[in-house]
Amino acid sequence: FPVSQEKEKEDMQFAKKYLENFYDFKEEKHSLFKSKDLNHMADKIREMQSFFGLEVTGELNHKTMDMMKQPRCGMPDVRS
Amino acid sequence: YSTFPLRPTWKKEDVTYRILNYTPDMLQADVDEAIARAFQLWSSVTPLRFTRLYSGQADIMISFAAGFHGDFYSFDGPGGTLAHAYPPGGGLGGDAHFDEDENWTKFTTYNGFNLFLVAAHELGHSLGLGHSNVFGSLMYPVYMATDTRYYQLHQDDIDGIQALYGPPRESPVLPTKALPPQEPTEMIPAGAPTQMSPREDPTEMTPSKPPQRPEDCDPHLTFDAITTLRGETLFFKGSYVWRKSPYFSEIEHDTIFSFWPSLIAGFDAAYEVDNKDRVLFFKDNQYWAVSGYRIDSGFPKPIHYLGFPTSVGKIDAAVHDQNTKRTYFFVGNKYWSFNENTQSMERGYPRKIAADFQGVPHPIDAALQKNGYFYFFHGSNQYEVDMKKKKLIRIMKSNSWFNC
Repeated sequence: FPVSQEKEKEDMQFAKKYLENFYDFKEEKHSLFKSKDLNHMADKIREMQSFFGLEVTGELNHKTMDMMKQPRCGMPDVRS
Repeated sequence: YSTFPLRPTWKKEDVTYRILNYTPDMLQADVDEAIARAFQLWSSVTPLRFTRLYSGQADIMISFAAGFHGDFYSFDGPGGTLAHAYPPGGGLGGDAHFDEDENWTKFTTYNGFNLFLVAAHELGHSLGLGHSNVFGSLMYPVYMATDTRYYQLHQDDIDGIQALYGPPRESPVLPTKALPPQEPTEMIPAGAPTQMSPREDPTEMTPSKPPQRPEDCDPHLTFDAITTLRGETLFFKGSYVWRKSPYFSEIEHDTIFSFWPSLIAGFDAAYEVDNKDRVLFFKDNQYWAVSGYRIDSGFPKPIHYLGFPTSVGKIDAAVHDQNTKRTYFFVGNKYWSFNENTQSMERGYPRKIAADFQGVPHPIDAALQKNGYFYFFHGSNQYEVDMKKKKLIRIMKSNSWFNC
């Protein structure tokens, strides 16, 4: 069934936090260019999908969200 | 596998750890065992040796905490992040933190997280390994509910840790049966205690050499069980064994797992029947028989097979008398005598320890026969007894065997 708006927002928030914690994603809080921000995040999603051997799409699809929600170690997967 | 930036490692092979607190989810002994086993995974493939400290600052400090716990990585409640650990270094370096909001378990279940598995992963970080994207490796960042009874490291983990520390040195092996005569001739002839001058101390069998680990000489050191084994003397405590041999001066300190991986640590009692090359270990209401490394088939067996009444749930200590072929089992304030030839308990037992071993307190933690004397260990003291005369000769510190 289609995902509710509220759920989508929650997932996006969860994903941002995940990418911040484990893939060195830094949301540029005051960026004027929303699209740049999204591109940056899509890059990080691609990096995470590649690490876990998922299909690399850059999109927050179901499988990617599932992997993000797995219990795991708190250390980052990649470091700058 | 991956490492941390600048590949931090411990610049020594002897690394210490300390367990600062416990989760209420598990028995403390089970936490100790899970952590010891986790360290054993890494020490078995590197030259590293891990020694537990019970006080002061260790290289790797292990603790359980929930939410914010003083570093920059607060935990997040049940699920999500389970634990984290820091690469080798001072201060927080090497420390491992476990999220107390998780349900920690001794075995792999589906409603909790196996502490041994998570600890083994975090200790990989404590030693300098980063996350690996190899599915099935221990350093894969996502928890995998795995059967841990015969857990082995993935080759990727081994490659990673050996890239940092190299392979293990040759490990010492237990002497085989064909040994030269067991006792150096200057030892005390059996059964003639009066010839011993008070200054001669039979427990100092080898030229004194400073002990390797400070806690060997902790005056409060106690033991769970003690036995001889092919001429050596093994002192057990928790998951560890001190090994004293007449052939080399150093006291070895290993995990029980490294000799008998399938035996549960934390023995209650142990004794050797030397003429059968057999050692028996007791834990709770079960006992195992081993010959060297090999565990005899058909074990564990209930202790009641030996003739104890069902009211006896565990053994405090056991010692075999090589001269009379009797084994004495100590439980609370009583003791039994077991005839190893007929494999049966002797009539007229149990008897009161106080009646036959005056001056020896109970419960007895461990017992040993050596050089014609019996040594009964109670807390941090041991009581040397002449068995023929059932006479208390003297009292010493329990760890006087460690060249302190």
